[in-house]
Amino acid sequence: DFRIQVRDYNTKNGTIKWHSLRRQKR
Amino acid sequence: EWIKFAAACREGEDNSKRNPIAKIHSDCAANQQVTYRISGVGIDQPPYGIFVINQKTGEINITSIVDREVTPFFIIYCRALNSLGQDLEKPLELRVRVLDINDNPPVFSMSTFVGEIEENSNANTLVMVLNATDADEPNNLNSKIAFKIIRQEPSDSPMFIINRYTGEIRTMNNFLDREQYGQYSLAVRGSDRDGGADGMSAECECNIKILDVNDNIPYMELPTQSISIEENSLNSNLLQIRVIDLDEEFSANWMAVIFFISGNEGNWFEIEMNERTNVGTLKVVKPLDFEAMNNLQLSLGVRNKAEFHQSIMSQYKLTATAISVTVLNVVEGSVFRPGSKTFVVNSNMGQNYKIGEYVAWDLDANRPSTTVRYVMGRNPTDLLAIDSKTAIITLRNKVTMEQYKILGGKYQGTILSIDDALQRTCTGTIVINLENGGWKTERPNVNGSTTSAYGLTSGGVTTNGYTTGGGVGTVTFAVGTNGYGVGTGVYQPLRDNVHFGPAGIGLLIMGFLVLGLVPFLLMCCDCGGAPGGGAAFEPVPECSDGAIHSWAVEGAQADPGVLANSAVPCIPVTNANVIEYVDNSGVYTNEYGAREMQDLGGGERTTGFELTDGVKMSGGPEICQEYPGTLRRNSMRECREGGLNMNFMESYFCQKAYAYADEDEGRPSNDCLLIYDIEGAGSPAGSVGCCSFIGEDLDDSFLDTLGPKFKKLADISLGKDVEPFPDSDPSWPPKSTEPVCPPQGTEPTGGGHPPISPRFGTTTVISENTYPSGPGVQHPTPIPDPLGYGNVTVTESYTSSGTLKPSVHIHDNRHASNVVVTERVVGPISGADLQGMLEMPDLRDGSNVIVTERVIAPSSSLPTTLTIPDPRQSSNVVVTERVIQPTSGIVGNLSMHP
Repeated sequence: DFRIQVRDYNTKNGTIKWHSLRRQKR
Repeated sequence: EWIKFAAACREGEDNSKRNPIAKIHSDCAANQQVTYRISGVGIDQPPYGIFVINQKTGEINITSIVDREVTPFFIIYCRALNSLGQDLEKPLELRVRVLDINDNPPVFSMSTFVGEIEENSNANTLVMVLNATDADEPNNLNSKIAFKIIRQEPSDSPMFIINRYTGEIRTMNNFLDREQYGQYSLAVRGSDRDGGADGMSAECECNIKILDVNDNIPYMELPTQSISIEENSLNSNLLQIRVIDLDEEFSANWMAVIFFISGNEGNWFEIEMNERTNVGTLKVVKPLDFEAMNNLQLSLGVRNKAEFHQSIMSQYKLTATAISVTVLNVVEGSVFRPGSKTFVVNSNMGQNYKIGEYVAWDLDANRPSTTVRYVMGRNPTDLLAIDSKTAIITLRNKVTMEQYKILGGKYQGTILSIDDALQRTCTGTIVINLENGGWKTERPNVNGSTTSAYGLTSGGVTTNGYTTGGGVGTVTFAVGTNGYGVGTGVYQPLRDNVHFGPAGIGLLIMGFLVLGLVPFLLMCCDCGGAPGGGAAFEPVPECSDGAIHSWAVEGAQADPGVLANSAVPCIPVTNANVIEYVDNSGVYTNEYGAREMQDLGGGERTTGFELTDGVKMSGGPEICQEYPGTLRRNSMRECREGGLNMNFMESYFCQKAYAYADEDEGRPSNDCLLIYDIEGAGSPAGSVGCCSFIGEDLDDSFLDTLGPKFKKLADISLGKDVEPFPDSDPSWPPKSTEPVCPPQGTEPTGGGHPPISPRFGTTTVISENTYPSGPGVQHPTPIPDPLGYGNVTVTESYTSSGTLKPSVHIHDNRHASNVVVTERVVGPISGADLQGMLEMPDLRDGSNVIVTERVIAPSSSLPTTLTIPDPRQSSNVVVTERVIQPTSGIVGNLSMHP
């Protein structure tokens, strides 16, 4: 598997969370 | 097309504190060394070095401040390489979006806009359109410019409105009056962030010239209403009539035309207009006759050269201005009427034969003159005699052949009537036709006279100083025969030339005499010469009527007491053509609609947002209903024609997607947007729809969590074959307009017909959100059927817990002009009862779309009722979203029962 994770800046307790890519289909 | 919104950075600030912004990982790293590489714009293409990657860990850092206006987004191509530099994976793309900040103010295309508009234009008439641009992100609040008139000169009352979105300047009312103000200057401010306080602004100036229309009725100003003029005279400046008109000087709206309504039947008068001064000069161009009419009433009217404007057309009434003209009598004396008279003489008529009479006519008394005496004037061959009192003309002698030959068969002489009291003379012409035959050749009996033989008089009447005035004298010479000389003044007896034959000598001398005398006599014949020269040669005029007229040019007798023109039309001081009431409460009150959108790309994200397109529904002052009357109607029409802003919707959901992407996983973001815009305003032809999904990259299972209705729509959107909904109501339209609400919790109509496209010109927006729910979820709240008929109604409420089944109510939309989808998701609220708190307007007359989305969440400030305004009068899109979360502190009228 080859994936990209982006950082979530909105975590309230300062922990770093990573999200896999979301996508939007149009 | 898959669009990925994976990472974001904000322009104009240091994003390095957020590093690493992303990381890539390959499972191949578990059993071999993997080198991660990135490339693309901002990496190995200009601008270089914005992003860097840790080749070993795969962490991607941002290193520089970026400018969205330069690079709106970056695509980072990510690769995983083995130790040989070979790709271990198929490259991935990481999209980094640069979030916009409001770092660009609006810029007007011109510093001063110039326009013009006719006065009296209807309210809401387009004057000009202002144009400004903002370099910030399109379809973003940062670039959304709101225009506002901040100043008007003159500032008496606001006369213009501006459409805050389009920059169209229109008239606020129909009271523009060039005669009051010929030009207006406006200062207009354009502010981004939709005019918000945090926006950036720019200003421009607008100069609006007010064009003239013929909306003022002219009127005349007379120095006097009574004038007099002598009979028989002409006058080139009898009266000056000034015309007052308030319209633009020297224009056709100002120039007047004065015309005769009555009184000038004899065409005695003319009026000449001076277009520089708007003064008319009354002239007498044909002499008046006192004896025929000694007083007349001139009736004058005035209008403009140009047609009256329609605004005053009905007000104009032809108003007559009277001028009394007195004709003054002038002693005219006697004249011969007609000016000549013809008689016939034959050879049978002897001496003293009365051939007729030729009486002068007394013009003042209008009868044969009794005050003149008559004398013969020119009397060729001394043929005639006239009785000085009776004017009876007689033959002196029987006409001889010689006379007949001299006269050539036709006698033409003159008689004079002499008025000793008036010292006037008038001339009449006598013509006698001598009928051929029977003339005798005997020598006529010559009475002793001043002339010899058959001499003749040449203008031979000395008037003894009587004024003859300007007439044209008749000078006639007859050539004598048989040795009879002719002469007047210089007379040469023929007997001095005895050596020549009498006829030859006579002819010779006569020739010289004629040659010498003619120029001399012509010089002496000064028509209208100075009177009083008793011995001067004064020819008698031989005008047709024999009168000697003195055509003087005299000025009008000015009446010092200038009379006011009582017939001046009433000119309104102000334009009283008030046709509608307009609220002038402010200049900046022209917003036809308003939109508000939470900028979800920013740091201050909220979970609720409101989008209003067209009519803003509640609370705020920026609604179309601001203006009554015409303005309001126009505004509403404009709202109605606004249509669906696809760009805005697109941006809206993109940002929404982005917002959800950054949120916790605790909230699955299953958004479905299906937009039908069939040939609507601004719709691309043939567009079918648009469906947006937010979900895991490789997981479309979220579709399964959709309600059947949205799943159906999603299937349509994805191009899957769907089974049509059965025609559940073939007898459409129903006789009853009562809504049909199936029992709660019933299964949707399986395999129902697809959402048939509404009729042309309609727009449908369906929005759905699902949220996690807990135990105790309230059953869906029944919603009154918003449509009576002619529409499609899909009402669905469900929860993603799967324990509740949505209720679906579908109308046949074959006759639809609206599609309304209302969906509610009631979160884990215990004891909530929304019955009665939700109101849905009747949309049967509208062509609208309402998307209502609610999430019940904890809140302590619930409104007492949730009301959806009645959009029947508009055709807009309303998306309302509220977040209400479970709370124990719900107050007010919202009662939630278990």
